[in-house]
Amino acid sequence: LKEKHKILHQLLQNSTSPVDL
Amino acid sequence: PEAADLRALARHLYEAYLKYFPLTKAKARAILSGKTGDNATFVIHDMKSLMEGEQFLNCRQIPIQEHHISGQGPTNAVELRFFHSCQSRSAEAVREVTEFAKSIPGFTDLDLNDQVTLLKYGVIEVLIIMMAPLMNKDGTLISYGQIFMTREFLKSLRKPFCQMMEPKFEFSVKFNTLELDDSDMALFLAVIILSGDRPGLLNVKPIEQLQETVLHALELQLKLNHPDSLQLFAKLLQKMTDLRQIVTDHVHLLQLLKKTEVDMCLHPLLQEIMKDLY
Repeated sequence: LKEKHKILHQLLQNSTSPVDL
Repeated sequence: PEAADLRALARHLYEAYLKYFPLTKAKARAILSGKTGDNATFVIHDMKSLMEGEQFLNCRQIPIQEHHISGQGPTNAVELRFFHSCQSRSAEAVREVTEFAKSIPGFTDLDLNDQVTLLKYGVIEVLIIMMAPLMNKDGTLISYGQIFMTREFLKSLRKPFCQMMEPKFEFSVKFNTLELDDSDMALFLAVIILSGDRPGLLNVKPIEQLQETVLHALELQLKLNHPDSLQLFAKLLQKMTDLRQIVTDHVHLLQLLKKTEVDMCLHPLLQEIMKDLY
């Protein structure tokens, strides 16, 4: 599941700034 | 749990809500009722005002889409261009909802796969609930409250774009009669996120336990904040059923768009969420 949802996974693991999106 | 603990949880979630969601219901209602003291809200009511209003819109787009769209005639491209700026804002909103979810006590201790599943299935429901405070029967605030777009204009777009927002207006107008405030909304959003019946969850029990605590906090909050509103808690829970149908229809519309619009390219984050969803 994590593999198929890399961005969601990344958002959960880090604080992603708006620029990264 | 003790009432004091439930109140502390309500306060904590309200603070997180204020931290991560820039346009609160209080602010949106002030703008909609003209009580902000300025007349800065730009109204989009036709194609001309849409073109004029585009500079206000969050227009960060994937370059390849920009290239594709600029090759089209302006009348055909305008819906797609607007749709792309909606997608950018939605992706940003997903990030805000994720940060809010992470602030729910116990959420980040859940299995990481389950955190992904809860967000995948919960985030569109949360976004639709969060649209309600921005809407009235005549239109909706967009672009962080800088623009008011009329319902009639959205209905006038070509098919299937014209079908996207009308169900949300119908839902929101009814939802707004419950008169929740931002502190109620914070708890309700947490309840939605912590739904133990999402497909593919690995470990349901801790999710249900977390949800039960937030449900207690919501019930107490509504009793204290709306003492005269009978059955508000039950009415609110009923909305969760309506919400699932709206999301299912929304996803089907997006799938239709993907098939019919050659130049439509879904934002990668939204693609992840939509894939294999319902």
